[in-house]
Amino acid sequence: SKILEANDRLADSNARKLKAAGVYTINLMGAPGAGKTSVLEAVITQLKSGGLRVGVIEGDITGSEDAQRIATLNVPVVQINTGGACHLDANMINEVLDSMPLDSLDMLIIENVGNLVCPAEFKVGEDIKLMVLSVTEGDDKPLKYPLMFRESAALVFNKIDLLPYINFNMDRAQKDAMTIHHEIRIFKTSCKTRDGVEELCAWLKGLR
Amino acid sequence: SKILEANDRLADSNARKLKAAGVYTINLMGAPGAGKTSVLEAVITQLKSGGLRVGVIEGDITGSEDAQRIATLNVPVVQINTGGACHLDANMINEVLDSMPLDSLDMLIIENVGNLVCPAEFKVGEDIKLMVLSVTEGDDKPLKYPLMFRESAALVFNKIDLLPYINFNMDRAQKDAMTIHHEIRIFKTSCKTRDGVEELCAWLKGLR
Ligand SMILES: Nc1nc2c(ncn2[C@@H]2O[C@H](COP(=O)(O)OP(=O)(O)OP(=O)(O)O)[C@@H](O)[C@H]2O)c(=O)[nH]1
Ligand SMILES: Nc1nc2c(ncn2[C@@H]2O[C@H](COP(=O)(O)OP(=O)(O)OP(=O)(O)O)[C@@H](O)[C@H]2O)c(=O)[nH]1
Ligand SMILES: [Mg+2]
Ligand SMILES: [Mg+2]
Repeated sequence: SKILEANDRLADSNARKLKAAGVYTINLMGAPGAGKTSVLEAVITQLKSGGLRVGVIEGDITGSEDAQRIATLNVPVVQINTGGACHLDANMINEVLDSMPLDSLDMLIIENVGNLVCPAEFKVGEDIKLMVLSVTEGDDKPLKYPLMFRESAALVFNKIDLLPYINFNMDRAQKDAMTIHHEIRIFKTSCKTRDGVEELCAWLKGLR
Repeated sequence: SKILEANDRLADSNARKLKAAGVYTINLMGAPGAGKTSVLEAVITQLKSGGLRVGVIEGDITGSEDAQRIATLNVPVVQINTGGACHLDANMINEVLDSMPLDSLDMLIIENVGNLVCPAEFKVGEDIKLMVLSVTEGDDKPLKYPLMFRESAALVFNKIDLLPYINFNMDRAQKDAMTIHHEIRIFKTSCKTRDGVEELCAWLKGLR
């Protein structure tokens, strides 16, 4: 479609700007409440202590709660309000890139709007997509919402501290995700107990 | 926009057809994995035993898992696959209405695609919208995704059996939902323990 073509061109221009500044960019996606901001909170402190300079762009329909949570970690963060759109697009990212100190960043993480569908269709200039799936959402999600699993380099099963209280078949969900996307990297985390956060951080550090 | 205007006209024509057949129609919405199908499973058995004749239209990106779950309850059900669209629209409903036995139904429940944003923008011919919010999604959702709360006649806080294991401020979430929509009806359910299912059924029965 014309919209996606125009978006892709602008995404490529964002990517060129980010590469020229030496910034590795991740498009973080997942359903509302999957734990995208919580995963960011869990990894940023650890990445910073390892010397990685991280910045964040927050995407939401409205409000700035997520950016305020990230701001307490003392990293550069900017909040985008889409005003109704259910996903970020390359134009929205293009408009705020100049307000980020790109020359003093190693990594930029863009938290997309909570939605398991449309964000996977719109490149914004990222190197990779990373998605979060809360185990409370159910083990049928890879088959029911396949696009984001297909597009993501890695999948974080989050809130694994809740597994004892729900019927979530991890084998089924993992198998289905890997059928949809053979090389998808899989992590399992709890932002409450910090289970799995080390492994995720080690992988993130190795991306640059 | 032209798209929404055309959609609304078709939604009104769906509504006329449903009213002529004496069918009360509910558009059931919520994020992926909020528990829309589980709430349906919990209420349909009870509504049926009360003599209410219920049919279901399932909306998903792909697959028929939800329709298969509902089919085990021995009620008329049809599965729509949107093929990528993140919401149902009036045209999709119009195309399947004739395959539902409308003259022998009292109530039609349309389960929309899991998404906390776009489904609230597209009327499909319903009398009311009913939304489900899992408490595992977080107490900030009304403020962050206000449209669906504004459009819904009632809000079901689901998975309340998980409250002891998470930080969910029910007062905050309820207050915010009611600030966004003063007359919203609020229910609290667990599809696991069946807490709150009676009250929800009583309200549903009273709608006709
Ligand atoms: N038990 C448990 N709760 C978690 C975990 N991670 C996040 N949560 C909770 O899940 C809810 C949503 O977390 P967020 O990090 O705000 O989710 P999000 O994906 O950023 O949500 P949106 O940006 O609104 O789409 C909050 O109540 C968190 O406290 C976890 O690992 N375990
Ligand atoms: N503990 C608990 N789990 C629940 C409850 N309701 C639903 N679940 C679980 O939540 C997951 C998702 O439930 P579904 O009913 O499939 O959710 P849905 O909103 O229909 O999901 P989609 O149609 O895929 O968007 C499943 O694993 C259910 O077993 C509840 O009240 N308590
Ligand atoms: Mg967030
Ligand atoms: Mg469902």
